[in-house]
Amino acid sequence: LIEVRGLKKIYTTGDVSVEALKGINLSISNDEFVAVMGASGSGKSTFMNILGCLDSPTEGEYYLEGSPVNSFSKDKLAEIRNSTIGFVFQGFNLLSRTTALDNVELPLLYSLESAKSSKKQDTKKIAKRALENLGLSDRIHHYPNQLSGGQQQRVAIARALVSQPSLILADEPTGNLDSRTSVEIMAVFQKLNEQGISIVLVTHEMDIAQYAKRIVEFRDGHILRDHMVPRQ
Amino acid sequence: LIEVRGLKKIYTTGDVSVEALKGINLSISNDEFVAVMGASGSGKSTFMNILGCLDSPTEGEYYLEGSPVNSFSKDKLAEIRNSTIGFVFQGFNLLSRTTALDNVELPLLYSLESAKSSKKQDTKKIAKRALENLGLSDRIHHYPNQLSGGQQQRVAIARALVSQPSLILADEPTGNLDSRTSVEIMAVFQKLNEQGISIVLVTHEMDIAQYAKRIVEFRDGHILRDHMVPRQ
Ligand SMILES: Nc1ncnc2c1ncn2[C@@H]1O[C@H](COP(=O)(O)OP(=O)(O)OP(=O)(O)O)[C@@H](O)[C@H]1O
Ligand SMILES: Nc1ncnc2c1ncn2[C@@H]1O[C@H](COP(=O)(O)OP(=O)(O)OP(=O)(O)O)[C@@H](O)[C@H]1O
Ligand SMILES: [Mg+2]
Ligand SMILES: [Mg+2]
Repeated sequence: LIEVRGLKKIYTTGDVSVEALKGINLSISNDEFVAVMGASGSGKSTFMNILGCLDSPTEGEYYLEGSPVNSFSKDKLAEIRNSTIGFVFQGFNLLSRTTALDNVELPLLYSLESAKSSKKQDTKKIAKRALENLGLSDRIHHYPNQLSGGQQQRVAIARALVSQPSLILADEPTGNLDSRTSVEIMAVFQKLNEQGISIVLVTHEMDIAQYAKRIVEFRDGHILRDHMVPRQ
Repeated sequence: LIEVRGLKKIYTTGDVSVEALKGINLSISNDEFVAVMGASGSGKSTFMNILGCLDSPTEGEYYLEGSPVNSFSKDKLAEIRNSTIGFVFQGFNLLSRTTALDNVELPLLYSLESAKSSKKQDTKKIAKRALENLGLSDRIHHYPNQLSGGQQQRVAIARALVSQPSLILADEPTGNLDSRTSVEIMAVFQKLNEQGISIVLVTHEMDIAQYAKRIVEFRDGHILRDHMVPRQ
């Protein structure tokens, strides 16, 4: 599903360069559930942004489902970002002037234009259900600044799941959630993975990483360790 | 130090009301180190915003150092927010068009105007040191969007500490930090508490709460439990 070779990312600020990724080699097959861990600033989000086709590497190759991503057209990339991949951002990235319901509906409107599934009137229903599944049925018309941190995070998760992507990239999806809600979210992810959806999840909490089947540890732009999680 | 009685907070959105706090009674003395826990949406940040004089209750009283906060002048409130209290926001609240160094310097510039300590040329030095203490010496000229999630969080923490406040209110200060950095941050908080600084810290991680001396548990706008942490 995912193949990266010699992935490098260098950010240049004025005359200062930061080498966020220093040569990542990694393969992730279909149905995998991978946890990505590592120190703050070790390159996890940079890696996720490249996997999610939201940013491109300075060097190296990224193959998604066998095809080189740098060969994809603008349309193909947009379709991947909105339908194939569900992305939960570390900072939520909700539109502040848009209600929870409309934020979650967005990926569906894109697929609508690209003549994928559901009719227009269904998209609001589908978005509503996604929010209900995350315990937000009585917050659907709230704006992000009218939601608690954990509620904003759950809206971001609902948005990532709503178009039933085949790959979920979640960057610290439980950072703002209490233990009980975190366990509920991880149960949702586990169920989706059992149904065949591939998941790559960044977390700094070992309890959360234990839900995955494999842990990849980043350190200073490199992969330090890559091992299977012993079955519980 | 802190005395709240019958604290209520109701948010009204259109014709819908949300009762975020339903009558909080709580006392916190000097030198205390209190962890606030509870489910997502249970009222923790709302409570912290009122304690931090960033918002006012719909009902009830809040006494800070014996005086009723609702009697404070605008200037007194501004001084409290910038010098007396160091606030770490759940969402960081960094100014996006401002470098890490300048973000951290802000509270000092306020005290400067109010003819408190340090001369102008020192404020940049003091801010620089605060960032160095949190391992960000090589990021001081970066803008927030050029920083990782955990680095942004550390800038927010540096800003809260820079004016040497007597009370620190930290809302999920380790949510985006790896375990090692979290432990370092908690060690800083413990050291400050031993020096007499009072700390109220919201967290959803029990490991983090264990650093505190007392745990107050919120549920649905109420205080469910309030107990001391057994000495380790
Ligand atoms: N500005 C607002 N307008 C309307 N409702 C609000 C507003 N701010 C918060 N709320 C609601 O008040 C309740 C309490 O919010 P609060 O942010 O205090 O929760 P919290 O305990 O900090 O949650 P979390 O752990 O998710 O950060 C939530 O249900 C939230 O939806
Ligand atoms: N736009 C940018 N410009 C300059 N440097 C950047 C930029 N984005 C990230 N960096 C730097 O690249 C490094 C890796 O950042 P990244 O966000 O990938 O780390 P991370 O592992 O996700 O960290 P965290 O756990 O704190 O979220 C960091 O040192 C950061 O300062
Ligand atoms: Mg990150
Ligand atoms: Mg909160």
